[in-house]
Amino acid sequence: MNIFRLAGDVSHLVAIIILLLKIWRSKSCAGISGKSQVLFALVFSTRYLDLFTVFVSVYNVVMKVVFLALSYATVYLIYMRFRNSYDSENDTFRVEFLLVPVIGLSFLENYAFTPLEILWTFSIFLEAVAIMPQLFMITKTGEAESITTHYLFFLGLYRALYIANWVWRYHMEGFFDQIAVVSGVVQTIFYCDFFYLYVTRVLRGKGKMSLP
Amino acid sequence: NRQDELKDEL
Repeated sequence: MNIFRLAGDVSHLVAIIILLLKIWRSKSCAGISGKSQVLFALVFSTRYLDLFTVFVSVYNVVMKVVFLALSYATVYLIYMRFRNSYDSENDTFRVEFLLVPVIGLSFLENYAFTPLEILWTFSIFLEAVAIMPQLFMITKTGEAESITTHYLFFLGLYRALYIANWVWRYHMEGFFDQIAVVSGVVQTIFYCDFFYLYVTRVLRGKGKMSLP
Repeated sequence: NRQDELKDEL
């Protein structure tokens, strides 16, 4: 464990909690892409199956359980508890355009052709594109509430910190996970455009982030 | 390779 990865995991946890609290306190999921949240729950479900096969550390187990619980709680709030505020007209990204290539690629490119490895690889590739429905929804509505942008900021920060973690581990441990790194870099690139808008619009105190 | 190495990242 290094400070970059720890900060990345904390940033990821903060993002998930920000979103969950926003929905719970405002009793509404307007402007939130339920599809992205379902994809994230799927990412955790397919990646954390090793909870039942290997013990890494208490931290590892606790964080995986927390991420699973919070992501399912978020999906529950969106599609069940506050479903009447779910903005389905604007949450129209075709997730099959993400799932089909990701499934295909995880069968082609993996470390071993075993169920756990293919599911892990699937979760890595899926996480890279899971935010697309949310970013698409923001471009469609032309704006995002500031809390939603904070959620996206911390998600992007988590990815940027993981890249720093991989640079650190490469130099300190000679560690290099090609699938995770390539997919992680692609995922981080998707946030760059958002980061620019976040800094230029949200942090300038405009409150909402409205796209040009 | 990575398969038998411990996957310790979240």
